[in-house]
Amino acid sequence: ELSQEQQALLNYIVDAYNKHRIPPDQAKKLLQEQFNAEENFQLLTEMATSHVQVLVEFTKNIPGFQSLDHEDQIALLKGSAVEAMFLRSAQVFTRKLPQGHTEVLEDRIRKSGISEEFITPMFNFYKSIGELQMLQEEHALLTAITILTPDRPYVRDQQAVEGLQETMLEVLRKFCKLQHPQEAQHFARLLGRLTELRTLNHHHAEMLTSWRMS
Amino acid sequence: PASNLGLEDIIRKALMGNMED
Repeated sequence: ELSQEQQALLNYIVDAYNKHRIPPDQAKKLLQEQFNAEENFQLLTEMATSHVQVLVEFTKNIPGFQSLDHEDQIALLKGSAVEAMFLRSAQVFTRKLPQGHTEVLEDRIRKSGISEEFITPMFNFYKSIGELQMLQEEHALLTAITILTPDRPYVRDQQAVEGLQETMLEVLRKFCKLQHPQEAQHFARLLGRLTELRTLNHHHAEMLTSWRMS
Repeated sequence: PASNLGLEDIIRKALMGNMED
């Protein structure tokens, strides 16, 4: 069972996750029809920017994060922003969107000048996330766990970060046991997505350079 | 606009909590 304290932590994280999201009017822009590659590039850049802002607001609510060394806070956010962005955007592709919206989004990304070699791993990731039928608590916790990754570049007090991550992992482990009693591997599969995210992180860096050049 | 700031600048600004301006 989740202890009272763990349950309170989970509720708090999920509230923060739901409260800090991309403003609906901006998200709606993604679904309008008539953009060309240049405008798609601009739109996706704006979306990425506001996603980073949303991520920081969410992260401020992770208990203990703000008591970390200030530069470590920046190193953690800088190191995890891309992964958190893919994790969150995966949710968009797996939530039951009204008819056709997913296709419009996918089409927009395919037609924004990003080369195929980066698009395929991205949509494979979205598919593998979709197969897990993740609950919002799992999305919120996995995002927090991704951000609290101790071995990001430039993080000095790795032990402090590890302590916070351990707490989150324990809550997620218990939550998975409670919510997916018949699926013993569910927790392990969720953590497996984190490794997949790291390869996406690497792809993303290359994708940006090639995108800028084209 | 924020979108042509570097990633670290956006993070520092947001952490400082003055994203409104």
